[in-house]
Amino acid sequence: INRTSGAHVLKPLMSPPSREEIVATLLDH
Amino acid sequence: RQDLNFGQVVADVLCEFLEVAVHMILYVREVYPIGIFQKRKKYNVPVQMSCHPELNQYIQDTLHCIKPLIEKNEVDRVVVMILDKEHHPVERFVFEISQPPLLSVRLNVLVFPKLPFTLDGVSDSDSLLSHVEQLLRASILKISVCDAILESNPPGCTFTVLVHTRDAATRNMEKIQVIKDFPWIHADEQEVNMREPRLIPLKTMTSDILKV
Repeated sequence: INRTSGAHVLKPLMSPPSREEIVATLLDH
Repeated sequence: RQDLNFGQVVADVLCEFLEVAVHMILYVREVYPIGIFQKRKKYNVPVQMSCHPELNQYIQDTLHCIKPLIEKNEVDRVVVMILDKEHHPVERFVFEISQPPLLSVRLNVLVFPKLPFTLDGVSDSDSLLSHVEQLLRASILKISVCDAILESNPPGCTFTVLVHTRDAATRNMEKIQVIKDFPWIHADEQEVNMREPRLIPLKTMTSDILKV
């Protein structure tokens, strides 16, 4: 399962909203 | 016949499945509060989908970018990685993707969806699509109960999606950057691998059009 090195792997630069951000949005509503 | 890009159809089916799978993983593994999830029906089973616009957009953008690579059979696997507060990987959901050898043979069945008919009146394409739906349903159900065999993750986890490409990622960088404000970067080695991972196979789907 670890056979692919980092050289073959892409990821989005941006992170998804954090749990805290989402909780804050919920509280706002 | 020439207008339909079969790779596109497979990528559509797969990305739709991955979208549901990502939502289910985030729900089951409690990455986000359960209050942001709503019960929906997909593949004829109940699923939990987020109703948080920002999170949904993030998941959609991610999959929208991956789709062109899947269409060209350039994705080896898609990984939903759960990270702890310090951004260390704690859990990975790995979707290994390959095109089955029958793909080219089956082309015509989907292009002419109602032909040929079998004796009981069900076309080959109907049974093919029904078979695919059954497999997708079974996989979603497996994800929905996977917490029973997994340990709890630490509080405050987040997630990321990794795309393992068949060729070096640099070659695919342009193809994946299809949304202007959603840039992609190479993942670092420590983000990809985990120390002493334990592997739990969840489900294998093998059909004439996709193998996951």
